[in-house]
Amino acid sequence: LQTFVGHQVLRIKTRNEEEVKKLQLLESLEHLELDFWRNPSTPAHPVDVRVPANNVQAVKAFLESYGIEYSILIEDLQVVLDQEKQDMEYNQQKDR
Amino acid sequence: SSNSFNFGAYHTLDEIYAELDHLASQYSNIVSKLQIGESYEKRPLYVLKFSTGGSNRPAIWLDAGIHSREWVTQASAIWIAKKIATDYGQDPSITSLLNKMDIFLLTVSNPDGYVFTHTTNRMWRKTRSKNKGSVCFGVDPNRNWDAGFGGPGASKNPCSDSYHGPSANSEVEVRSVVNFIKNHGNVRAFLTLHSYSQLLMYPYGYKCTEPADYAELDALGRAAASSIRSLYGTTFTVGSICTTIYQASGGSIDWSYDNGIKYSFAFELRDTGNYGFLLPASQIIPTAEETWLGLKKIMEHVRDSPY
Repeated sequence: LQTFVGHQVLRIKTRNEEEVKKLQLLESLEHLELDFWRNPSTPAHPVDVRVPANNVQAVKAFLESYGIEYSILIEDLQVVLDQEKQDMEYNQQKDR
Repeated sequence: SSNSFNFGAYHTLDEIYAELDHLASQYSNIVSKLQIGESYEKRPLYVLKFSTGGSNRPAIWLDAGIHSREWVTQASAIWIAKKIATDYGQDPSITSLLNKMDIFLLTVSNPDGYVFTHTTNRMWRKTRSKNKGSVCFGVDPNRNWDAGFGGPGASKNPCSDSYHGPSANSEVEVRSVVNFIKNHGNVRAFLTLHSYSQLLMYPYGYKCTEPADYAELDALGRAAASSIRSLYGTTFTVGSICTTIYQASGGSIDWSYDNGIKYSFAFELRDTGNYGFLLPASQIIPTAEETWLGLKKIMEHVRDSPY
């Protein structure tokens, strides 16, 4: 089972087309192994991206260097997944 | 007892398929289960048919969870299936709808991906087909339809999460739906449930021009969004795929619209702002309830607006 310890999901808010273009550039950097849950499109829509643990600093540095606003949507993805699994097990017991 | 199925929880594919059997058995007067094909890994693709009789009636197509990791869509579909079954004979609107039209509901559009999310990689969103000449598996099934195939917003890289596949309809999961709808020949609405970001979209995605029925689709989309909002205040943005999010080719509602199904809509379900598509199980029923109101608004319009 693949785990996601330390993976963060960032919510990025763009202010203009220029920042959207910067995120589209980020999207094209395959070595960062980013998983865009919401792709960069227009400034009106936030972008959500899952960042593997070992690339979190690089992505944050990229955003900060361009002054692009972001927040952490999910601090540690595995914690959320563990909670989900726990909920499922609880519900299965309830079924029985 | 299968009566204990918990609609407010996430379930494995086997549990979901068992519940389809249960619904078909409990509501056998209007519900039946059909197999429309099988996935790449040979899992059956089941649709629930809601029908009060008659042959080749006009029909509404509804599918859920083409991107397998968005579990709340599959879960909502199961809840909605139960809702349709129980409302028939009780709710005059649903009763009149089913007295005139059939509903086909594909609860798990990408069963291989769904199983893979449960067993191996919770973040998986593609099919599980083998890509010739690549170490990467799978195709984004919502870039694989024959609608501007291979155009903007889809990747030609088999390792990408938005890989469009080697050719349109290369994925058996997509091809099975296409064949079913073409063979049926009388589908009047194509509704697809995705998650997340609270959007209600109509064509087009592969191009940024308005569809011929823009005014009607936009007004209907706004009415449906208003219905959704009426329950818990969840606000949906309404518009074409291209203007609402981004240009994306090979999507299902573009294919359905270009093949004569005027009422083609994609729902992106609720986003609480904390979990993305990993909504806590406690959010399933509220999501399904509000989504149902939006679906119902569209279905009523389809019922009352033959074309």
